[in-house]
Amino acid sequence: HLYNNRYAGDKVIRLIPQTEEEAHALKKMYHQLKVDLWQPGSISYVSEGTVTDVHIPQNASRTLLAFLQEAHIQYKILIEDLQKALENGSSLRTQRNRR
Amino acid sequence: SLSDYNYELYHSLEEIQSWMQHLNQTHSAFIQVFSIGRSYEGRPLFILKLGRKSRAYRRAVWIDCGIHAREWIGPAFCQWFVREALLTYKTDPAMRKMLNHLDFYIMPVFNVDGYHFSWTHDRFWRKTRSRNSRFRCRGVDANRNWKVKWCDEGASVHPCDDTYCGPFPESEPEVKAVANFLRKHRKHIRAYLSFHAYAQMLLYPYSYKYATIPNFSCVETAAYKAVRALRSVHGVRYRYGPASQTLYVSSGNSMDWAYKNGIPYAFAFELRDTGHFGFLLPEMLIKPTCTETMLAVKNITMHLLQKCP
Repeated sequence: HLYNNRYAGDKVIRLIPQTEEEAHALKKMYHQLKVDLWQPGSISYVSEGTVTDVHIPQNASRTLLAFLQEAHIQYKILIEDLQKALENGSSLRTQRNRR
Repeated sequence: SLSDYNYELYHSLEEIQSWMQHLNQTHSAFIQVFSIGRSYEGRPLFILKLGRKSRAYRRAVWIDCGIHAREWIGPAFCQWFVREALLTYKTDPAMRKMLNHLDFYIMPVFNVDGYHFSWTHDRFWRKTRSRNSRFRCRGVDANRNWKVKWCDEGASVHPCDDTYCGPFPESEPEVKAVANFLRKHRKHIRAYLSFHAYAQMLLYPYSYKYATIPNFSCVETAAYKAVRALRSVHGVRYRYGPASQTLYVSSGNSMDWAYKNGIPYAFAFELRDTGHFGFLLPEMLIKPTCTETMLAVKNITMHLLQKCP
């Protein structure tokens, strides 16, 4: 596996906070979980209506998803398993060369 | 040969640098490869000068890709641009005119250390790889390190953040090297184009403030025509406008710096997609992405050549 399979189980989740309260809660959670923010470029940009895409490791995704469900914050899972997405997007030749 | 290199795959830094050196040897009538400095980890910063060789004074266009390491479609497009330019010089009147009248300075991989690191360790690395003596975190956001409202809104003072602006402007040797080059050649560089991902946008200044640039008319028209041309290829929609309004406010970025330093037409592309694959744009989408972007870049270049002062 590429990158020693480190991204197995990682997810990319899209959230669009509908209120400033939701945005504030998300920002706090992002800081706590030290998420990898795909967009926007910085947590400081997150506000009401901002499209945020976060890459979250497998062990933290349960915490985040539980929080989102409890707070009734809508979300969409863009990438269910980042390792699979990574390997599906590369040709076999590229993967072989890189390994 | 051009046909042996697969432009529909992502390539490692070493492969890209070998490709550049190969073109330097085989297409010397159009290409000259040289280094403008060294990265933090000591790698050469190669530029590819593309254009029909001439001693006459010519205007130039600067193109850079890969300021952010994980945005691999950027370097893929830079390579595609060079290939298309060489392949279509004889058959495409617009390309022939561009290469006869302009020099293109192309930096296929701006953030060479970060790009290499994203290939070998962390696919989603964004910053450079410089070290910080006081913190364990490495790297500076190379698009927050320019001296234009440096480290203001949209940048972070903390070294562990992905938008860390650095200890001071142009602290990163990569940024310093490019800034020095652009300063030296600013009198004949007419356009600055920087390629990022992902958002499907064509942006122009300002990014650091909400204000209209003085030459808005020509810039806006060029952007409109470019996204219209881009959409004509595969129907993909790009938004366009000032970066501060279309994307978000960010200070210390290269596009604003280029504009402030006298390059009148500065643009930043955010290439495909809008989040379905994000940074993991599959290799099978390199061709359609690059084909449509190529048309947009040609449009911008021709518009600036013919219609703008």
